[in-house]
Amino acid sequence: LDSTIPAAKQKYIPTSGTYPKGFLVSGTHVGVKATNKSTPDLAFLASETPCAAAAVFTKNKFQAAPVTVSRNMLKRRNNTGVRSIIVNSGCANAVTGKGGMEDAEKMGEEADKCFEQPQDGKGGSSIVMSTGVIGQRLPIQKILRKIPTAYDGLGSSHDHWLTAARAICTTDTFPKLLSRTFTLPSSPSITYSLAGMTKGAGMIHPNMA
Amino acid sequence: TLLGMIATDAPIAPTLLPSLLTTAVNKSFNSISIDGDTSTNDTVAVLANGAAGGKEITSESSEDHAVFQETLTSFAIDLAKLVVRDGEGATKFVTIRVTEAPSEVGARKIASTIARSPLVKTALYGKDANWGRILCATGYSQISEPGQPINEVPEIVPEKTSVSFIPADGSAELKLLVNGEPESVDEVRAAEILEHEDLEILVRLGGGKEEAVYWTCDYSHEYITINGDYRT
Repeated sequence: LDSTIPAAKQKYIPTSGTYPKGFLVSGTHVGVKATNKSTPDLAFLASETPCAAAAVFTKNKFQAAPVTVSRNMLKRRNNTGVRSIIVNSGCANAVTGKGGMEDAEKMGEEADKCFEQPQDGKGGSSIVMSTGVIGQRLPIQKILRKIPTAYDGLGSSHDHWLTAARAICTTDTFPKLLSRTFTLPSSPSITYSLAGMTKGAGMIHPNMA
Repeated sequence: TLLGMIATDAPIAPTLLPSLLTTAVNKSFNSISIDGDTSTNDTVAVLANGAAGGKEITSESSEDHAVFQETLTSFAIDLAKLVVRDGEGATKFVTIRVTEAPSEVGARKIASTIARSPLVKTALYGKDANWGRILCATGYSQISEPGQPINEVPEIVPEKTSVSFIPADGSAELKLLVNGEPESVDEVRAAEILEHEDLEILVRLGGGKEEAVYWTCDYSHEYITINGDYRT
């Protein structure tokens, strides 16, 4: 386990997991914050096939650009045909005006380019998220250059999931990753999986819809 | 900021996924508070690709839907709790349960208000069984409703309100206030309970059958240090 993680928190980090079929993830170092020389700060979660998707977003009136871009994408697609989630940490791309909106759109478009998905007239198919400091523009070229690297690094192992969970962290002291299996009454012989990662340590009183 | 991503290989109809997620998030991520600030970026997304096969869930009234809802909600609660465990500078993980309420909405407002009270949170950091601050937060929790004087709040009847600490080790609850009357608190026992990282604060309103749960943490010096240093 990572020695930078406080001893009291090590118990919350899984050492293995059971992850859902057809999903691939990665965590890649971009250096969104200039001081970050090696820690992964770009997470990519992709499905091998188009998915159903849904999201809830902050009700804060000053919604960050990726919130607006992602909500519009899901609405346009009627929650269908989604391929990936691309997330950067280190910069929230919030209160960044029209330029910030363009940056968030470019992140989604670059992620979309990784998939050979026929155009269906509904536009992009990637959810975009950002977290970090408010009021600064993303170093968008650095991020765009690394999205193909993030795609090449996709995998389904526990280490891939844990690295992705680490890549979304800001002031978090440990990556937050869980997985679980379950069955459904109509198909008792099939074992389904759920996997999830989350981040957050401060500015936390969510009110999402 | 809170971000969350959930992926499943179960087959869920796209039309059902938004309500499944909303229900799960209301009981989980929308029921936590670290510092009372709502971010500009909070987002939780769920993806379902159906790769494991089986029959697609297409009806809200199906048994599969109910099972998946329960699974997703409990999974989201576990994820949300991890966020609270990593609250900036936190030394305590606190469950706030408001029960015997006439409405769930009222119970949620009270739980949320206690969860964001700086004085409750600093008392928890100081290992102080300060039920007065808990009661104070309970009492003003509805004032924010425009045009509602405090004496018209139906959820809170001081003479019926009770506050207890529920120890994390499964031992007996410590009653601090019963039906509006303060108990003679065993300070040694209170100190023992507050030594644990985990604690539950139970507020019984004595006026109904609804309940709500919030998860929060304490405020420590470290919170100020971290956020005095974090630059925009």
